Order: sequence, then C-alpha cells, then structure tokens
Amino acid sequence: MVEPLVLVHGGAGDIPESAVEGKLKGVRVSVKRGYEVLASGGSVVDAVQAAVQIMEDLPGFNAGHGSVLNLDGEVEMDAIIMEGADLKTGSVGAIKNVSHPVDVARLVMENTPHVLLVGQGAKRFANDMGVPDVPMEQLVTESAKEALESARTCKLVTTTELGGVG
Amino acid sequence: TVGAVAVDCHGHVACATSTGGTSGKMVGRVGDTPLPGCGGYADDSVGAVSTTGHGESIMKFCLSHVIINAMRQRRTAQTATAEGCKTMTHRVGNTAGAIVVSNSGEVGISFTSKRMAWAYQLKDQVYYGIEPD
Repeated sequence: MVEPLVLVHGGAGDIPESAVEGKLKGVRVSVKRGYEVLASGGSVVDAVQAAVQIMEDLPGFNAGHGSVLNLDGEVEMDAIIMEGADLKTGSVGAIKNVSHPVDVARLVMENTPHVLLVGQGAKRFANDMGVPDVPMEQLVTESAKEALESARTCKLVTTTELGGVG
Repeated sequence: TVGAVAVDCHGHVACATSTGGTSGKMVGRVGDTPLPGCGGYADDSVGAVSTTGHGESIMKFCLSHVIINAMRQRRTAQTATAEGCKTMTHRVGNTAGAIVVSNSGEVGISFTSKRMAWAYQLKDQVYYGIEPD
C-alpha cells in the first residue's frame, strides 16, 4: 500500500520578499484541503481539484481571482486536469469569466470526447454545464493592473520574448 | 500558476494546473498549462507532474513528459524533476519549476527560478518551502 500524499505549488518566478509569507500560507491551506478530500474518501482527481480551487480563490496567486492581464487588460485563463488511471484529460485555454477554470477542465474531461476547449467555446460549454459567469472585475486585482502597466513599458508586443515568470 | 499532484493508497495519481498566464500576453495566447505533457501529466504506471514557469519554453521542451520519461528510465522523482527543469533552462532558456509524485509516493520538487512556493502533506505532517534547496 502507498502512503497517500498531496503536493502543491503556487508558481515559480521572481517572487518578491513581500509576497513570500502569503504564498507559503496559501500553499499550506491548499494542500491541507486537498489532503482532507483524499483522506475522507475522495479520489486523487477530487483532491487535486480541491487544492487548486483554493489557490484560484486567493488573489495572491496567478490563477482564477488573482490572474494577470492580457494586453487588453482582460483575464484569460488556462487549466488542465488529468487522471493517471486511464490518461483521461480535460483542459481549457483562454477562458474568461469563470472563478475556477480547473472545474471547467474537469467538466471537459468527464462530459466531452475532447481534451481541450478554448476561448468562447470553452466559456459556452462551461455555461451550458451550469458554471455561472463571473464579472471580469471580480477576477482583476490591483497588483495585476500594476503588473500589466509594467509589462507594457517593456514593449512586449515588439519582441518575441516574454517575462520569465509563470 | 498553481498546481497539484496526488497519489492514493492504491498508487493512483492525478494532476491539475491552473493559470492566468503571463502579464501583457497577446489576446488569445495559450500557454503550456492546458497542454498534456507540458503543463501537467499523470500516468499511474509512473506518476504525476504539474509545472510552472515560462510557458513557451515549457511547451517547446514538453517538460512534464520529459520528467515522466526520465522516471520511466528509473530516475528518482527528485532527480528527474531537477534534471528536467535544469535541462529545459539550459536548452531553451528561461526558468521553470515542477512538482512530482510517483506511483509509490516519492516526491520531486525543483525549480530554476528564484523561488517557487510548494507544500505537501504526508499523514498529519505538512512540509513546505519557497527557496532553492
């Protein structure tokens, strides 16, 4: 028998000292939630989904409600979920106006013959599956606006290089 | 980017990764996260991976699948994770991080960026960190 385990990350990059404590607190809350789900009889898929949902709700992480902004100042999110037993996979790309892209990825995995849905199609599918719309403003944080201004000054449009953080 | 991997008592594994992408990205840009073998991969015969970092580099290198393949070649989870991230940075440039759990419960955590927040729970104990090594 294997000892059950849940492991999470909150993103790699040039994390400033001022953000360290918040990130560490967030990953601890996330992993405890994921482990709780697993220990109470949930599947490994339930566990990873629950852990990621927690971080999607925390504005200190670049996902869900803390997502960074594209050049139009909008939030477009990507997510994947995958089950090792039979390689079942679901994912979404450039989806807007949802709180938990990981939930939509799971819906793609369990309710479509496809692996990846993107953009408007992904959002329409999410709405059809009962996922409510979330106004863009609820996903946008002040720090994301500041990061976009900083990125714009780097003239990213005229280069093929992106910032080095995820 | 955020991510999670898990293994249960039967050795079943899963992964999930979610992201807002990179600040100032072009409209319609999709990164590595939703692509199997890049932003994540899970196979009960080996283990599960979730990655983070420079999306375009991870996509070109297929970081998750590289790590899984190294574990298939009998690398430990930690060695496969560290080698995968370092090789990607060396070959493609830019930085990345990854978390891995094998189907036997081995853990791999590594990153070539300045920092990456991580945590794992085993029984009642939570381990966590953010600095290299």
